[in-house]
Amino acid sequence: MLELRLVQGSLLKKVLEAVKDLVNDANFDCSATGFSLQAMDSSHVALVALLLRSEGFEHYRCDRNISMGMNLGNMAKMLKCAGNDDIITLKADDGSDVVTFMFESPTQDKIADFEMKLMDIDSEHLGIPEAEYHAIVRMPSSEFARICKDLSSIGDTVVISVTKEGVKFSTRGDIGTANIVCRQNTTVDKPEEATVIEMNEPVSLTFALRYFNSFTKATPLSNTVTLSLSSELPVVVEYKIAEMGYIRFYLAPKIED
Amino acid sequence: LKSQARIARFFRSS
Repeated sequence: MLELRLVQGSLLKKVLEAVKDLVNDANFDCSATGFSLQAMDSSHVALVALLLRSEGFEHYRCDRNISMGMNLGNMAKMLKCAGNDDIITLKADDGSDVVTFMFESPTQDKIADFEMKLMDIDSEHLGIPEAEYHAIVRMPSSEFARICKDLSSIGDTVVISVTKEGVKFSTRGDIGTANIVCRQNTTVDKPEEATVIEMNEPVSLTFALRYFNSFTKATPLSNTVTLSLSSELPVVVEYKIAEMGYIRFYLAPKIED
Repeated sequence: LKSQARIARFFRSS
């Protein structure tokens, strides 16, 4: 028996909007730790890892570890039917091939349940080792989204370089080149508006921009985003989900042939 | 020239 009640149902709606274009089908894993997902995009270049910790749910019942295969496009369609202020409850019986999403309006005057078929998904689970990153950049998520969108109108790839001067995003295309440098800026009114750069070693990596633009669909989940970079390692683009956990996107770099 | 690496190059199957 599985029963997860999330008072801030809009979080789950936002999570689905953030991942549905990157991944078609995925297994959601439910354990005492929380509700999680790990999945690769169809070209196996990017990986998404989601964790919503059990403590973040108002009610969390998961009698045994369970993995539920879902089509994320279909799940997003169902969650779009929930209001932004609705409480969302996920329910599944042991051995069942369906999951139920229950939506309750805040005043309890409207209660809806949507039942969705589960699917068997044979997915590869990857172990992600702890890594020491050469550089970690925290910046406003809206600023990062703006940079990715702007650069993708010029080129297809971005070079991210971190030096003591700041973090530089560069691209080139048929019409020309673009460089955007963000300097560390901690003298702002609100902490979420700061750009903070922790650098152990300078690092420069090249990535396909279209994946970054996909990751920025998670912008409504967090005011800030963290980029963790190391030479020859996938970049980690992390959006923290307040009080609950995170959504992390890993993107493999382009490497020398 | 750079080519696109896949994620499994860095993380092992668990």
